[in-house]
Amino acid sequence: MLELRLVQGSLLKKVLEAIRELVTDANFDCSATGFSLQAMDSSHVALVALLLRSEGFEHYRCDRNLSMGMNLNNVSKMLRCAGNNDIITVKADDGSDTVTFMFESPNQDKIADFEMKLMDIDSEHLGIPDAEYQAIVRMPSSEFARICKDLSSIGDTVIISVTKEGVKFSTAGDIGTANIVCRQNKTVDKPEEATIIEMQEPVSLTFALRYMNSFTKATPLSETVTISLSSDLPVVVEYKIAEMGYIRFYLAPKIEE
Amino acid sequence: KPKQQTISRFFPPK
Repeated sequence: MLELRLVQGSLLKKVLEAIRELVTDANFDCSATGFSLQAMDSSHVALVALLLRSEGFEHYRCDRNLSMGMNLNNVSKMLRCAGNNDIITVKADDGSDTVTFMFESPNQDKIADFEMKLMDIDSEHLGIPDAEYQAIVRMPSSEFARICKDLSSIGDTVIISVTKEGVKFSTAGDIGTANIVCRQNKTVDKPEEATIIEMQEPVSLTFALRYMNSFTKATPLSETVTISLSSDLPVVVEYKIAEMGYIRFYLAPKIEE
Repeated sequence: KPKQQTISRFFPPK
């Protein structure tokens, strides 16, 4: 049996909004560690890894490991019926082909349950190797979203280059070119407004902007985003989920052959 | 023109 109670139900709503554009169907895996998901987009260019640790739930019961296949648009339809301040409980019985989402209003005067059919999804888990990244950039998530949006009105791809000068986002298209440089900036009022660049060595990689823009759907989950880059490795765009875990998006680079 | 790679080139199946 599975029963997960999340007082801050809006987190789950935001998680679904963050990934449903990228991934259509996915298996949600429940174990003693937490509630997790690993899935790729249909063209296998991007991968999303979600972890919500069991300690982050008010109540977490998972008697045995369970993998639940869901259509993310359908999950999103269900969760959009929950109020932003609602407590959300996810329930499933062993061997059942349904999952139940229960929504409780904060003062307990409204309780709703939505039962959704599960589906069988063939998916293989990929081993994500631990890597030392050549450069790690932490910046306000809203700033990163703005940059991706702005550049995608000019071109289709972004070159992200990290040097000791800062991090540069460049694109080129039919109408012209654009370069946005963000320098390290630690002298800000709030730590979440800082741009911090940890560089072992300079790195420059090319990525499809369409996917980057899709990742920024996770912006409401975190004030900051961390971008980890290494030559010949997928970039990692990570949004931490307060006290609970993370969403990490991996995007394979475009490489000159 | 740089060619789009896929994730499986970098991450092996478990």
